[in-house]
Amino acid sequence: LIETKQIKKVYKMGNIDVNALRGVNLNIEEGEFIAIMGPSGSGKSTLMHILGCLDTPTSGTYLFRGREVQDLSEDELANTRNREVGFVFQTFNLLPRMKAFENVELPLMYSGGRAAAIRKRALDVLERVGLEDRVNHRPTELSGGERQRVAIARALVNNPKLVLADEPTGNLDSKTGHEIMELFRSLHKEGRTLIAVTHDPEISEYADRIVKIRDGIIID
Amino acid sequence: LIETKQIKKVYKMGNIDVNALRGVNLNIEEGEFIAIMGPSGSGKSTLMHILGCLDTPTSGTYLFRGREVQDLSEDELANTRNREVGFVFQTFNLLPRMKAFENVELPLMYSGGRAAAIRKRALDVLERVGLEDRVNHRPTELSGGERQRVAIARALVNNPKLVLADEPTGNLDSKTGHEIMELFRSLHKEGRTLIAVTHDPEISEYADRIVKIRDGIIID
Ligand SMILES: Nc1ncnc2c1ncn2[C@@H]1O[C@H](COP(=O)(O)OP(=O)(O)OP(=O)(O)O)[C@@H](O)[C@H]1O
Ligand SMILES: Nc1ncnc2c1ncn2[C@@H]1O[C@H](COP(=O)(O)OP(=O)(O)OP(=O)(O)O)[C@@H](O)[C@H]1O
Ligand SMILES: [Mg+2]
Ligand SMILES: [Mg+2]
Repeated sequence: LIETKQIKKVYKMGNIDVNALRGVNLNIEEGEFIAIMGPSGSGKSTLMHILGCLDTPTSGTYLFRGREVQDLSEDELANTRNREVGFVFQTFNLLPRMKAFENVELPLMYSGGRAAAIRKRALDVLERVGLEDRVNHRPTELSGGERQRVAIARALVNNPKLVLADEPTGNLDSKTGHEIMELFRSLHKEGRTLIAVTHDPEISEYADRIVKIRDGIIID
Repeated sequence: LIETKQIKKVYKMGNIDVNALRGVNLNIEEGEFIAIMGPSGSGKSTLMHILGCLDTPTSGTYLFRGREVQDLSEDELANTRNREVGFVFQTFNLLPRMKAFENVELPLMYSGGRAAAIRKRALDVLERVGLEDRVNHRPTELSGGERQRVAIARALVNNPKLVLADEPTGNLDSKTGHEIMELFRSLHKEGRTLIAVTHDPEISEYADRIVKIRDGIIID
């Protein structure tokens, strides 16, 4: 499904270069559950944004289903992002003026569809993350772990084949984190591909394999 | 140092009342290291904001050093917040247009003092959290765990007697989280009082005691 060769990402800050990724080679089969682990600042979120077609590498190649992502048209990219990939951001990225269910409905608005069906789907997935009593709260009216779960729900609402989750249980107590793990496990059993940046041992122990990153390269 | 009686916090949303805290009684001695644990949405951050004088309860009393916080003048409250309390927010609350060192200098600006001394103090505490190479980055140019550490540095820059940390290692890998724990341990040995909301067993195991919250009340 995913094949990257020598992915580099350089951030230029005045006369300083920050080498966030220094040549990442990654092969991920469809249906795998991968845990990405590594120190703070080692390049995990940068890599996830590139894998999710939300950012482009400075150099290197990224084949998604055998096609070079950097050659895709704007339409094809947008389609991949909206239909194929569900992204849980480390900082949630919820829209502050929208209620929880409106935030979760948003990805469904692009594919057309009846409003009632969209509403039902959003409420169903919010229930799956335990937020049925919080659907009308805006992000500022939610706890940290509740915002995290809205972000997870939004990533799943479009039934994506590839789920990219950047530290999905960082703000959750162990019981709620376990429930999210169970949700990911059932998604995996349905045949989806999951890539989770995590330092949660429960997630890394369930994963098919662990990819370790340090200083912008994969080690081991 | 801290004594609360029957603290309640009710959020009104239209015709619905959200009872975030339903009568919290807490006694904390100076020099204690307390871990607060509980499920997502149970009221931990709400309680922390009240303890840090950043929010007021709907009812109940809060004595800080024997004085009712709700009777303090605006000046006395501001003084307590700036000089006595260091608060690490669960969502960091960094100013996006300021560099890391400028964010950390901010609490020192209120107490007057030479610019050179303020700069040095900010850089010292950023070094203590491992960010000496990131001091000129703005929050959007930092990883999640780096932002969390800037928030920690900013909370400590004023040498507060009371440190309130709301999930301070949620975005950190185990090694970096351990370094933060060691920093908290040394602060504690210096005689400071620390209250940390956490689901990190390393922090809860070091704590003098664990306060458990569920549905807005303390249990056990
Ligand atoms: N402004 C608000 N209006 C309405 N409800 C709110 C508001 N702020 C918080 N809440 C609700 O109050 C409850 C307690 O929130 P709080 O942030 O204290 O939880 P928490 O224990 O810190 O959770 P977490 O571990 O997920 O951070 C939550 O269920 C939340 O939805
Ligand atoms: N826009 C930017 N400009 C400059 N440097 C950046 C920028 N964005 C990220 N960085 C740097 O790139 C490095 C990698 O960042 P990244 O967010 O990928 O780390 P991470 O592994 O996800 O860390 P964490 O576990 O703390 O979330 C960090 O050291 C960060 O400071
Ligand atoms: Mg990250
Ligand atoms: Mg909280």
